[in-house]
Amino acid sequence: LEDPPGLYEKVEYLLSEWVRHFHQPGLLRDGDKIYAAYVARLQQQGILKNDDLIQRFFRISMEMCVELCYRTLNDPVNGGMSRPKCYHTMDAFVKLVVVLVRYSGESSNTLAKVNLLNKVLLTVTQVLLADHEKRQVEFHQLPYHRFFIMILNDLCSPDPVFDAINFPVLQCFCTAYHMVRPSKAPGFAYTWLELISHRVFVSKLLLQTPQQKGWPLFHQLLIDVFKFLSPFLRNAELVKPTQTLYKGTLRVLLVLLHDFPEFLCDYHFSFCDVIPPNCIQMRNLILSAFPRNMRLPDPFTPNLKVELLPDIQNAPRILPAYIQLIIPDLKKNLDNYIKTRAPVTFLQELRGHLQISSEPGKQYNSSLINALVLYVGTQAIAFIHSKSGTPSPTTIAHTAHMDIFQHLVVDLDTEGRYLFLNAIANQLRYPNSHTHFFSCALLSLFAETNHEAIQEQITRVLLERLIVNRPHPWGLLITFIDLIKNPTYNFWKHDFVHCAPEIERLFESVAKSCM
Amino acid sequence: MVQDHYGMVGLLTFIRGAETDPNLVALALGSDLTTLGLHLNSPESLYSTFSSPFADSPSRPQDIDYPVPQEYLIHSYIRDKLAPIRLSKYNEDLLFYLYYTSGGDLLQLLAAHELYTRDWRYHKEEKIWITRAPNMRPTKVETTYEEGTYCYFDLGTWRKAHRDMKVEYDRLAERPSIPPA
Amino acid sequence: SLGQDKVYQLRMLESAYKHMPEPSDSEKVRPYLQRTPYPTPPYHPQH
Repeated sequence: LEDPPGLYEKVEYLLSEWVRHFHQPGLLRDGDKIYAAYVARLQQQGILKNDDLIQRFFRISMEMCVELCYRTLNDPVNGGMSRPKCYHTMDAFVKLVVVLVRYSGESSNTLAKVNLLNKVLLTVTQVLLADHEKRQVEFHQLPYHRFFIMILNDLCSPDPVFDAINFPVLQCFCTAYHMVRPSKAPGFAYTWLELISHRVFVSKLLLQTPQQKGWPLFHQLLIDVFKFLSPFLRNAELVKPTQTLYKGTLRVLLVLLHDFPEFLCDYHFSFCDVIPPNCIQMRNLILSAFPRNMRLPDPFTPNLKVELLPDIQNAPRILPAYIQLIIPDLKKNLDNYIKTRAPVTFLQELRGHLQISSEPGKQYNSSLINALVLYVGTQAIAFIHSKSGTPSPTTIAHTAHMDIFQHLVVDLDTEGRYLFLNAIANQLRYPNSHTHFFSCALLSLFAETNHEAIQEQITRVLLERLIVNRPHPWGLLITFIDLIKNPTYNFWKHDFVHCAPEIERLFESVAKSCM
Repeated sequence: MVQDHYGMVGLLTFIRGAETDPNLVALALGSDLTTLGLHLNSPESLYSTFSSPFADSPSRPQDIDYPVPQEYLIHSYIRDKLAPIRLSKYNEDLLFYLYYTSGGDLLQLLAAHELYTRDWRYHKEEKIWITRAPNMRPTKVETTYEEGTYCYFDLGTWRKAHRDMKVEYDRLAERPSIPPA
Repeated sequence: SLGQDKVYQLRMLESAYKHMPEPSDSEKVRPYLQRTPYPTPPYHPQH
């Protein structure tokens, strides 16, 4: 809808007045007085009369600040001063927003403040998206970058008013960031990654918000960047811009691995669901996370008895709930088969549930495969524990759960089998009940099969995860070490181990470092 | 053997391809993550000094904004009274501080230039600033080197100390060239 | 192959790559001692 006549000029005048106030020396000393007088002025001018006018005020103000930044950046006369000039305007506008949020409603009315902030952030995202759509390759991220960073800093500074609404403030930011995620505004992608990984944002969300309430919000933002990168990474041909964003994402993951490994532990399943299978190092990075209070036994310890480690009794947390990924009908039949091993036709029909097309490379619903594998595995662990047992190649053999795995590994074609084996290998992490079970399951599949092709693919899935640069998940190492050292598996007798000099050298080199 | 992408032959083809195409390496074989500019073995948190996903070093202390009491923010009152920066007026302690905390910045070069003017020389191999010890001539002076007792600035203890050294002249950095502006 | 929307996204990413965010974009204005990035010789400590 059209802006009311005269509103644009009124906003322009008021905004210019504010920018002058902001940069005058007396602001520090007389801040409260100046703010109160300005808010009264806005009220007097009718700007704060209703939600519609407030929103228009912010939208027009933001558009003006953005326009000014574009003019400044594009003016060759400014040279090296163009960025500071942009900061000059944007910082003033940010301060105006912060003042209005602070003075919105009574001091105890947190809802009014959060609502106003939400309105402002959503308005700014709409301005961004419209600008991005209009200017296309001429879009410049600077004004929006400056806005989001400065307002975040101000709202997260120690302050009794903002401390009381800290979590709702973070929620507003997460909502806004999600709206301008890279797939919606790819021209903003680099800044977006910088915003979500800013030290203030990360520490507030992952560390300072109690009961880990910030974790699901940050999880969503990481999923956003993985989903954006995924199609480009899948092609394995990285142009410099994509490589830069990918490398930036790796840095963010390294910070999380170092400072918040429990976060990566909890959400590993959903991250691996969206990371393409060929991004092995990125996936390994996530899978190698382990709780900070845990001491990992050296996987190269001779005669390491994994089944005796106390940690393998403990089940890891898997977030968010993945069982919803399994279609209810399939789950019902799956539960029935696990309980009764009937009907036999269930196994024959299973592949049909997983296959969604006949196009090579896209035949299968990999999310469903991942969820199915994890669900069957967790059911198997619960079953074995109920029999007071510990998962081992002996105890897991001949269970309904392994029936399902063994059937799938034979029935699926090479593409499906690769995805299926990846789903198992994605559970080889730090010492816990899932790592132990899935390690036994994978080795059992290797030992029990008559098909060398299956053994070859199991080896391929493990080897490709080992030949990348570090880090390597603990569970991956102990599984591979067992595979090459344990005479049960007769590993070195297989032809595929010696199929080419490079492969042979690879195995020898990996085995050397393992032995 | 499995003949398509999903077996050992597929992996081998990929490995061979990766020998000539760095793009293929980046994803699957990966890179050395210790070269991304993060101190991965640091006992301190990384997020607190994380500069940017696109920076290859952590933030310098002076770049990390921190909320301070409003009373400390006096710049707008005194900005017209502040003297311009003149390195020639500062003592060596401050020069060393500016040098070591301004890596990759013009200020580092200016501090190095001023230290050079005060007869300090940067030893490129030892990575220390040295100067002849006061009142102590070198014990040996040749065309390409000299020997004696030298004063050096110890970054670890943040003070000057002495040591006997043989100083090869070609290991010393030249006077830094400052851009004209 | 990439779909049309992905081709568009890549094009936008490539144009954004030409003006990446700078460190000062995320920092408060420091009028007295601003950043002045300069390629110092590599033997001087860079970080």
